[in-house]
Amino acid sequence: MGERPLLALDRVDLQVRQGEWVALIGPSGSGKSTLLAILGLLDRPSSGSYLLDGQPVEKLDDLALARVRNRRLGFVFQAFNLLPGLRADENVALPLRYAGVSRPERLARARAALERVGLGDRANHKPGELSGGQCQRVAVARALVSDPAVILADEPTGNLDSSSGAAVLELFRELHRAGRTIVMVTHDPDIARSADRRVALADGRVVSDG
Amino acid sequence: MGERPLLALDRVDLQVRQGEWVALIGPSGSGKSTLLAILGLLDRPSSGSYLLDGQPVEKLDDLALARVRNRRLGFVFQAFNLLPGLRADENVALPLRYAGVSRPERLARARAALERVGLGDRANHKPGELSGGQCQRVAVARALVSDPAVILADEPTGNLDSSSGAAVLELFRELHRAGRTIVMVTHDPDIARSADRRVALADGRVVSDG
Ligand SMILES: Nc1ncnc2c1ncn2[C@@H]1O[C@H](COP(=O)(O)OP(=O)(O)OP(=O)(O)O)[C@@H](O)[C@H]1O
Ligand SMILES: Nc1ncnc2c1ncn2[C@@H]1O[C@H](COP(=O)(O)OP(=O)(O)OP(=O)(O)O)[C@@H](O)[C@H]1O
Ligand SMILES: [Mg+2]
Ligand SMILES: [Mg+2]
Repeated sequence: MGERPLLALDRVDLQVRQGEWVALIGPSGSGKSTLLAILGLLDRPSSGSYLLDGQPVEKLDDLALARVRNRRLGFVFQAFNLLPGLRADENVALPLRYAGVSRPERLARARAALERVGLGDRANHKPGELSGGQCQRVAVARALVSDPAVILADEPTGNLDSSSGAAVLELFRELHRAGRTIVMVTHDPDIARSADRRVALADGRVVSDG
Repeated sequence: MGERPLLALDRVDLQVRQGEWVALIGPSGSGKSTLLAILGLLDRPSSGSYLLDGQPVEKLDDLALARVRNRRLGFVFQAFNLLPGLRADENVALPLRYAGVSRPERLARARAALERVGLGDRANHKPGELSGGQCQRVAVARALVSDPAVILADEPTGNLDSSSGAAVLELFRELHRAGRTIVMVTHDPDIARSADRRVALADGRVVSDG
């Protein structure tokens, strides 16, 4: 290994307007998940700044960050990150706990979200009792259950067949029509085509945007 | 939930000849990973039988099963299943430990396998220091390092961009030309087209084969 540190992102300069749908594309290892984690307040950049709704996030402490994250953002992780000990509906309901919603109401909303991704009949299965694509859809449902203004999705259809993938894409289109902001990492050119704009990364740099 | 048990697989009857490349396709939740786990001796069917190289596997105890698995099979897991505490080369070298190969030789072969999936320069990264697609390629390298006669791959390109995905597909083509047997679950129609034959599942049943 050389002495130069590895730059997962290199002088990335990006603006996303409210209501815009951006597809983030690029080769494996090009920095997409790293960028999405910064946008999702899950990671702090080693240099540079990030304004979310005009507010510089560097000024926020971890507690304030968590509050903004919970209120404004929904995140679909590339590896799903479901809690193995909780059922699907409990996993999906998690973001609503911090919002102070009662448990029966949380589970009702979670099951409605699971219905929308075709998993109404799997609500009481745990992740170990679900297929890979079903886990992915639970992760999508969890990101949407609190009806966030901004949705950050890392490869939301990577484990889905064309028909479940199309259903998830249709769900995102609906959210987009309702005015939500979407930043979606995808390797699928058809999915990238549905977005308003495609930002391409290579070796941590933005190489095209349009 | 009704009283009828859920059948992940339902009267599946399948023959795979030596050297054949089968693509296993079908909707999310249709039973593909369950079938692959049975073929990979990672799961026993609740009824029915499985002959591997003409030998009924029900007769083998867990130790004998592990030995056959290690000698004859390479498995790419849908969720990769890498050990987070080990580096990429150590993860890839694991199947060679049971084969009694010395440590320097194991690591040399592991690094060669990582080179073949484009990760020669990531050999000493741990899974937490790798992107999703890089983890997937480490899982592919691990399945191939012992040069197994049969390769079982569950969605080996689900997290890869078109260029890394094409490179992995080319690797499988090479193995196929060298006479290896491949059963590959995939959601990608292009990948399914490269196989000799496509077996489609729906609700646990084989619905087409050809
Ligand atoms: N331990 C379990 N208990 C109950 N149901 C299970 C369990 N494990 C899996 N299932 C169910 O078995 C069915 C088949 O699962 P499997 O993982 O084989 O599907 P798959 O075809 O690989 O799907 P995908 O394309 O989404 O990966 C799914 O509907 C799943 O919910
Ligand atoms: N903790 C770490 N230490 C060192 N390098 C890291 C670490 N985490 C990630 N990397 C490297 O940073 C680069 C960017 O990773 P990132 O996960 O953002 O890529 P990606 O574009 O999402 O890739 P993929 O499409 O495969 O998911 C990769 O080359 C990876 O090896
Ligand atoms: Mg990624
Ligand atoms: Mg599966």
